[in-house]
Formats: sequence, structure tokens, C-alpha cells
Amino acid sequence: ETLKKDKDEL
Amino acid sequence: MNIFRLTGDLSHLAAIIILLLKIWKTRSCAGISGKSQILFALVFTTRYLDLLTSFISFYNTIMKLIYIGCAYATVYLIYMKFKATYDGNHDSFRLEFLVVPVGGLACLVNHDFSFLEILWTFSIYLESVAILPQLFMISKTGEAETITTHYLFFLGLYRALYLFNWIWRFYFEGFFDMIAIVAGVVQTILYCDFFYLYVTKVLKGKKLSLPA
Repeated sequence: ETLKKDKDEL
Repeated sequence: MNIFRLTGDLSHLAAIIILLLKIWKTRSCAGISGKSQILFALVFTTRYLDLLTSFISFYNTIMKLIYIGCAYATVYLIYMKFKATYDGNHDSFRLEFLVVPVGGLACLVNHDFSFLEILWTFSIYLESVAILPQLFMISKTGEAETITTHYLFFLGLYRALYLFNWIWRFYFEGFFDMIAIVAGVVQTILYCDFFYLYVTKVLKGKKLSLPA
């Protein structure tokens, strides 16, 4: 979940 | 998502569209650094490979596709369609002076030594210096078309807004990414000189010209 969270920016 | 990130993304989108329309409508890329546009295409390509591996949201996916599509369309217009109007003599910044050190740094300073993470880190570092050929070209020609200054303004504003987004996310979500923040600060600082000229000249209706 953290991986997805910290790469949710463009 | 927060207001700073949303306005930042929209500012970035505005910049990309302004540039594409400027070249398409005037059928000329005079004053535009093709090298910076190549770097931006490289930034988006190396950063958005995760389009193939993970789905985050429709907004995320669509914006990434628009950014990549516009970046390559702009490079195509500059180096193919309107090649005759490309001012190669003034677009003389050596790309290897940016790509090689950035590539080395991405291998040394990163969150995780994995393929996608190294590429993401490379794209973050490269984006922070990708505008240098464009700023260098303006300093050589001593001037910039007004529409080009609006492009640069929105492009510089987007990462400045992202700085506020990161403050917001640190405060409300406890999230922060030191690599993105440091690179974002560097990127925004590189625009300060231009921002000053933009506010003091362009917004007063004057043409942006540097003391030769």
C-alpha cells in the first residue's frame, strides 16, 4: 500500500 | 489529492498545451529549445513506465498519457514538421552534461536500487534541470516571445505548487519524499530569475528581453 501511495503523483 | 497538487497538475497541463498550440498555430518553433523538449520526453518516459505495471486512478493514467503524448508530439513538431524554423545555433546546451551526472546521481542516491525506482529517481533529477537548455537559449538570444514566457511561467509554477502539495501531505498525511522535494526545490529555484523578469516585464506588457 505504501508503494502505491508514494507513487501516486504525476 | 489536494488543491495544490490539482492546480499544479493543471498548470503543468496548461504549459504543455500552450507550447504545443504556439508551435502548431504559428507553424514555428522559433525561440524554443528542442533539447529541453527531448529531456521532458525522456523524463515522462522514464517516470511513467509504471503505466504498464500498476493502475492508480483514471486521472493518473489519463494525465500520464496526455503528458507523454504531448511531449513526443512537441519533439516531432520541432525536429520534423517545423524543422526549418528550429534555431539550432542558439540551442547549443550539451545534453550529456545533464544526462550523465543525473544518471550517475540516480544510481547513487535513491530509495531502492530496483529498475523502476532508479528510472523514477533519474526522471525526478532530470526534470529539475530539464529547463536549463531553454533558459540557456533565451540568455543567448537575449529575448523570448511572450507566448513562450507564459509557457515557462506555468511550467515553473507547477513544481512550485507541488512544493506546497508536499507541505500539505507532510502535515495531513505524514507523507514526504525527500528526493522529490529536494529536486523540486532546485527546479523551482532555477525559475526564480525568470519569474522576476516575467512579473516585472511581461505582466507589465513589455517584451521579455535580457540585457545582452
